[in-house]
Amino acid sequence: DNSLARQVSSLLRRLPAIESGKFQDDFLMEYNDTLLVTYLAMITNC
Amino acid sequence: TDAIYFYDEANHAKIQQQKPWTTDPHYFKRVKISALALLKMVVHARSGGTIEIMGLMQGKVDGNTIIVMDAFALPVEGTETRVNAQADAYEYMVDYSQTNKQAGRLENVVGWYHSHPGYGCWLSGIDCSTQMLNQQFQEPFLAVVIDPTRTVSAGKVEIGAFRTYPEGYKPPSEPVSEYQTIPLNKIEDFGVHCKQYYSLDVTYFKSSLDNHLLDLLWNKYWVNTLSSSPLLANRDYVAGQISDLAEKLEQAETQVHSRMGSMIPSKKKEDDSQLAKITRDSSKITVEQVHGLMSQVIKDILFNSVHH
Amino acid sequence: MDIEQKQAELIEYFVKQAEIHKGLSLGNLIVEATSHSSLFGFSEILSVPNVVQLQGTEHSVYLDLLRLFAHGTWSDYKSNSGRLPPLVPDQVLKLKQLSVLTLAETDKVLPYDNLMQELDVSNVRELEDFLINDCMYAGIVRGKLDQLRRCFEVQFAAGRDLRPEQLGGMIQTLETWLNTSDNLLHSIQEKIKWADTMSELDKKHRKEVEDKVDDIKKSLT
Repeated sequence: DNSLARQVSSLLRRLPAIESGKFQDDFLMEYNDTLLVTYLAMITNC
Repeated sequence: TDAIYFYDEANHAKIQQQKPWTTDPHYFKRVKISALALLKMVVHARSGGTIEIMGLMQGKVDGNTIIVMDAFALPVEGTETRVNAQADAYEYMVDYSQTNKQAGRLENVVGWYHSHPGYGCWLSGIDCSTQMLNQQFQEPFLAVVIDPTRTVSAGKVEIGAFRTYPEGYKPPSEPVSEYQTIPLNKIEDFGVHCKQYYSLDVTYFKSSLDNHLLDLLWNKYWVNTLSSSPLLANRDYVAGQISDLAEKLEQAETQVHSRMGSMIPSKKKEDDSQLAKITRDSSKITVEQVHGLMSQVIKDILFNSVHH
Repeated sequence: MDIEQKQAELIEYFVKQAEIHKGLSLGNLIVEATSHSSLFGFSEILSVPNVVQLQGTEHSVYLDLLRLFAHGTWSDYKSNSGRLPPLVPDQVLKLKQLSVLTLAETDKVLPYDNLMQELDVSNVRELEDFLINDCMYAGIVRGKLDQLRRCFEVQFAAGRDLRPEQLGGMIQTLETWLNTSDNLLHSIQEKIKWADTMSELDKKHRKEVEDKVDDIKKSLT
């Protein structure tokens, strides 16, 4: 099915959805912030 | 599914005549809200930002269920800081209701809604007195509270529907309602009045047209869901929650210290329960954050790790 | 994928026409198909037996032309223009549109300089008009023009006809994606199991502590 093949090809071309150094930095910053909040919550619990 | 949208005037007149709610303060048990009314109320509440907004709901009664068909905003600002902001809008409400009837909308006003941005769905002192007044002169009347801030952070509509008891009525012991975090600056108001009202079960309904329109929006909904992140959208709200938590901790700490100094035996139980609440609040905050992070990690693995 | 829905009827029409035409009239049909403003997929027409039989005849240039529109670019045409029929303006426009899709296959950010060189466009204004009017409005691409960085950020690009050698890569990517999703699912299930186990342990521990408290209270009384 040529139409389906064209659609799959178009979809796969969108991968990876986002890939840049800045995104990676933001992503890891959010990650660390959340881990820190979790750590604070554990300290509060204790 | 669309039969609910038909207005039965005779049935309405009969119920108005019987007034079953006068003999049973707990008569109304359920609320059904239309998708249209819900969307309008949530969008209106979101538009207010951190300011409380207020509006009215139109609908009808079916047995012990109040059915909310539509809602409209009132041109008033702030509710918690003023006594019964509704008073400013009486003229507007009368005009609106009359014009509605002329336009063929037969439903009456069945209640009011207002927002509690960031501090949960319950009735404060002013809310209780406003609702009791409404239940004296405008029955059947319902109070709905929406928290737009928590709606965003929880990813589902934070909404509560309430009815107050008559003055002096002693309600039967209520089942413990779901725990919710109350900010320090509201905690007094929350505790004092919670015996004066009860909450009703809220369900929603939509018409076949609503179904069709929502189906058409399905793709857009998914794109928005996948491309948004609670970690980013709720930064201010989470920061506010954590600072509220810090205040509560300090308050608990001073109480513990002051108790230690004096001879009065410490109300250990109360401090415990207060500290227990604080730890629950902090766990709740971090669980929401971890959920947000988990969805980010899952999306990153699914959509960013495969290379064409 | 509304571009595919839009052109589905057109493809069906031209396939049916190709099945009943031969020789020069089939050649004219190919010119008509490659000039049509809403048609961007040509594999179906290429696989019609009458079209394949053009190979080796005096009209095989039209088969080459159709292959060019299925997989080629404007640069390919320029380097082979001697062996191909001259293009009418509509065909030139379409081949340039298809060239943008080919460029978007490898990169998500297309610098203006590359685009201008690839499409024989002399200035930015002309390039942006082409991208907006003839690509975005046609629905074959969606994206953002970044004037400051002089580039076109592609968010969506319609798929071109697949060259035979591309199929393997596509299947490979889909398999990788499937494995990634499966692994993710398994690790989520493992995490859920781990969380359940930990909460059981936590409950047990809490129970033990409470029992101990009760014992001590009893021994005190």
